[in-house]
Amino acid sequence: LRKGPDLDDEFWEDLEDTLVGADIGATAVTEIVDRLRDSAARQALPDAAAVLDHLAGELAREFDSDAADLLAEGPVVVLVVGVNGTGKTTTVGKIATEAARAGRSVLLGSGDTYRAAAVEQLDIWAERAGVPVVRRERGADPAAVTFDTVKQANETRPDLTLIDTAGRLHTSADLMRELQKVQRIAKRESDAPVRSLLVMDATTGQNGLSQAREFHAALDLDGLVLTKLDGTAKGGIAVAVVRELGLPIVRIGVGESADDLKPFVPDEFARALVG
Amino acid sequence: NLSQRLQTVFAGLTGKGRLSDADVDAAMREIRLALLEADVNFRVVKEFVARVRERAVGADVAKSLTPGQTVIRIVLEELTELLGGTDARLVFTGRIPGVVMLVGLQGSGKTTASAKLANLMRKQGKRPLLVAGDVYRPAAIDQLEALGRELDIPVYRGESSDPVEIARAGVKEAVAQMRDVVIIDTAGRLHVDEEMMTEAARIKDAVRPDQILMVVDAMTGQDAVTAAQAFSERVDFDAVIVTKLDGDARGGAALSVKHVTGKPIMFAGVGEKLDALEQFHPDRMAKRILG
Ligand SMILES: Nc1nc2c(ncn2[C@@H]2O[C@H](COP(=O)(O)OP(=O)(O)OP(=O)(O)O)[C@@H](O)[C@H]2O)c(=O)[nH]1
Ligand SMILES: Nc1nc2c(ncn2[C@@H]2O[C@H](COP(=O)(O)OP(=O)(O)OP(=O)(O)O)[C@@H](O)[C@H]2O)c(=O)[nH]1
Ligand SMILES: [Mg+2]
Ligand SMILES: [Mg+2]
Repeated sequence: LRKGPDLDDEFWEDLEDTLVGADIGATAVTEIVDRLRDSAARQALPDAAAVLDHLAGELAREFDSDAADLLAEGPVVVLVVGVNGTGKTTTVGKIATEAARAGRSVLLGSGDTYRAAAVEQLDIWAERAGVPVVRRERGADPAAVTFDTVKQANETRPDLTLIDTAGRLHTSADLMRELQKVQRIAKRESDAPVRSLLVMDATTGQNGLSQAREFHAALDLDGLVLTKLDGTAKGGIAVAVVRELGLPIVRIGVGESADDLKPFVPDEFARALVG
Repeated sequence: NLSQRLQTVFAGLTGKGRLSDADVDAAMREIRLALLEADVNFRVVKEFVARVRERAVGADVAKSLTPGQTVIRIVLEELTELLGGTDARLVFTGRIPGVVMLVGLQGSGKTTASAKLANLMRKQGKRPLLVAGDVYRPAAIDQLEALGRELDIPVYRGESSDPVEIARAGVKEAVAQMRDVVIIDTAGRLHVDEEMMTEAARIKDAVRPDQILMVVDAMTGQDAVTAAQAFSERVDFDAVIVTKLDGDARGGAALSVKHVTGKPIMFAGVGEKLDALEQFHPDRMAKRILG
């Protein structure tokens, strides 16, 4: 994107391309750029740099930077959900590590009783973070693991309980029902409040909006985590999701190690989107 | 959907004669939007729409079709052609064992696809050996071993912590166990991770696979092109497996990857079970992309 002085047609087209290329979505991009051209004219923005600054500011404002950190509101039980492969288990491990380092007590629930070696994978993260994990054998009812985890949390009262769940497509009615049952059991049995966190992959395109809508309709989500922002994808789909559902982005994932979890900073995120 | 939108665009036409530039402009806008909504890369969309425009302007509106139907047919034909022929198959040189290597971004479905391929090959009369080349992800090797046990297909895990060495040893093991095809699962990696891309190239050089398959998640957005181009340059994969097509992602990434790298799409992953692998059908994918 040329940052030179001219706000000519080529500049506006290039800007549309940049935003579409960031997965913000063609229709949203047209609205955003139309409004921006209008602002640029009315405010007599002098050059491309000024326009991009203004845009980054507008985009950053879509995100609520004053949202309380739901991971720090302890004691709290957090269900970690999302479609297959987005980084849920890894994110649970990272959050557990962050909380443990901050001196908070953590309990993990190995709620993915379906996928091969899912329990083993979370075991390794639990060990790395130095936190206990509740589990059952592969094939057990995830509601049973949830029940066990919440029972233990009620007894030991950790600041943060994280329940990992199996990846599932939002289009599978059975699997979404299973997740609702997990949430229902957790809320029924838990003394601490139960929150739901959707983990989304930053490389996801427009289907991410459909995912977020369905998970939100099923569970009434409390927050999002956007992973794999260490790649080249900008995660613009989060703009569409937050515009529509108004959820806070609680953390971002920027790598595969325990330390690769960062707070979500709207200004930084918006800057990266406008390139 | 696109058909309905095009009907609206052409509502004023009398349905005979040729399509004018103005008629086509409005139609091209709708097609562009539909493809972007389906996650086709914006550069690929520009080229594609230019191609469709050429065919649409002056297109004879056939007596039996409405103008909207004429344009849709052009779009479907062009999409199907771009998505490639239906004959993309695994090709082995005849060297024993044959070697297949899977690569791709994190979480795309490689380990699952490795097992699915092994399952398919055994049904085709081969004796596959799975090789656990991911030494990084916690319990990745356990995952592949569990899948192997489920299928009753052997999995080689090696003693080394170097995936290049594991791949080499895996091929030797296949010879020793008289397995005739080796399927190497590798770790998910970012195309911008220099070290990991070099590792992938080194695994390739060490075992000279007959086929390298890039595994791409159907819900990937605009970034699919950047990643695929980089993998094509560094690893020169032969074909693509698109996964998670059992969901409702339109899958435009498939078109982008095919168009930009020229590599055929060989298989479609359509579920988590180990028999959920299908031959890729370009005509079905074209309809899906158009919504
Ligand atoms: N580069 C990068 N990779 C990540 C990030 N988060 C997770 N991953 C990787 O993504 C892959 C999938 O992570 P998982 O934690 O297994 O994902 P999941 O959502 O639990 O997957 P399922 O349980 O199978 O649905 C792994 O290779 C992780 O290391 C991230 O922020 N950056
Ligand atoms: N619904 C559906 N899920 C799939 C498909 N292919 C893989 N999965 C799921 O996607 C998730 C990730 O699959 P993996 O095979 O672990 O992915 P991977 O590419 O090996 O991941 P990394 O090794 O961490 O990069 C798992 O939950 C799989 O069950 C598919 O075609 N459909
Ligand atoms: Mg998981
Ligand atoms: Mg894997």
